[in-house]
Amino acid sequence: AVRPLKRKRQLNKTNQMQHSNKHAGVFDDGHGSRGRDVCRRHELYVSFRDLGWLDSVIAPQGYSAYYCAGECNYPMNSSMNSTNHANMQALIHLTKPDVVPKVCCVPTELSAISVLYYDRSNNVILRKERNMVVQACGCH
Amino acid sequence: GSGHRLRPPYVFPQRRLGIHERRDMQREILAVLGLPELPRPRASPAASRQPASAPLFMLDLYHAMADDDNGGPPPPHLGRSDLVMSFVNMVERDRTLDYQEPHWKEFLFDLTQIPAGEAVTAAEFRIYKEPSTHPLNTTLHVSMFEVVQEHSNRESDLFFLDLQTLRSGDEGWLVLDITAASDRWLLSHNKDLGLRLYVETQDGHSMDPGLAGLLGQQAPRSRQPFMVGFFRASQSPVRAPR
Repeated sequence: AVRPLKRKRQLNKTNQMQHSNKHAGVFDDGHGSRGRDVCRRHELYVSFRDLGWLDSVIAPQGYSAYYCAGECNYPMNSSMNSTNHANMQALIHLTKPDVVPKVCCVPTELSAISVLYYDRSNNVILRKERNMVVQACGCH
Repeated sequence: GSGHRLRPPYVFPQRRLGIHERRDMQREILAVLGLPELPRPRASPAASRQPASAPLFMLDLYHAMADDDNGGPPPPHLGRSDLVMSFVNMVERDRTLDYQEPHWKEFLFDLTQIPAGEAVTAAEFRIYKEPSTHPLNTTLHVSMFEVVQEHSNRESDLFFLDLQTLRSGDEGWLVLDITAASDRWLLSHNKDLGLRLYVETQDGHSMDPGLAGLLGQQAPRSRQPFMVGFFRASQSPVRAPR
């Protein structure tokens, strides 16, 4: 529970809380500091040609195997697409790191891919797989 | 809290996968993509071979599906389907000029590759029609039936599927709706699907489908008849991880 502050201290605290650097010595800000990357989408392409599948796979030529990686540390900015719950969990994790896990960098928006290929009887198959390609990442 | 220490950035352990591990990973990727097994190398087509009709049609569907994913208008049937399969008929039988009426053309399809648990949303039979001049400028009625049961001593039991009316001079792909046959083919999974096509003139006379301009297996590869089935998975299969 947050202890209610005295009025004078509250005013001072309000003025002092305008700058996040005020908390640098207490909280781990994680905004790309110390060389760490914030939660974001990373691009990776898997080529079906390199796998030798193009004899049977007509289209596409490969798969966009995007993935999410990076830090989700408090305080999180708007680019991290964090929910209110994630913000709260990140804050509580700082106080109870052994009990409350860190917020995860995960896909928040996924799209489908379609694959066109020959089956073992040389029938042509078109298959749509939903939730396959990461479009956006966020801290959840 | 207290005791905040600098946590080193997590570094994924990197090592080369062995040959068997790579093959296992490829099988896992294939399973997630819904592909049955590692693709076998296919004989590369001769340079003079035309692209076949079914792959051409399926490639158009693939692009239409990709446009749908990008926010375009959903094409017919694709909006409700996760899986589309095309089939080229393996056997074609004709009852034409050498026999008494009615004349017909029959196509047999092997449907054993349809995966279990797929619900049919639509099915079509596509056959190319060239302009016909015999008879000239007349109306033709093309009807499609499913061969339910063959008999040695009498006509086969047939189930009506679709009727299309066109002009003898028309040219292009004729699409017949055979969705009604899907209930039966899912029940008799190990049997071939037989489709029989009749052509009648306006005055009710049976006509050889070939003379009406309908092309069979002897047509150029890009104009051979084929069947298309649209499916939707009944439920997501649970995959046990290796």
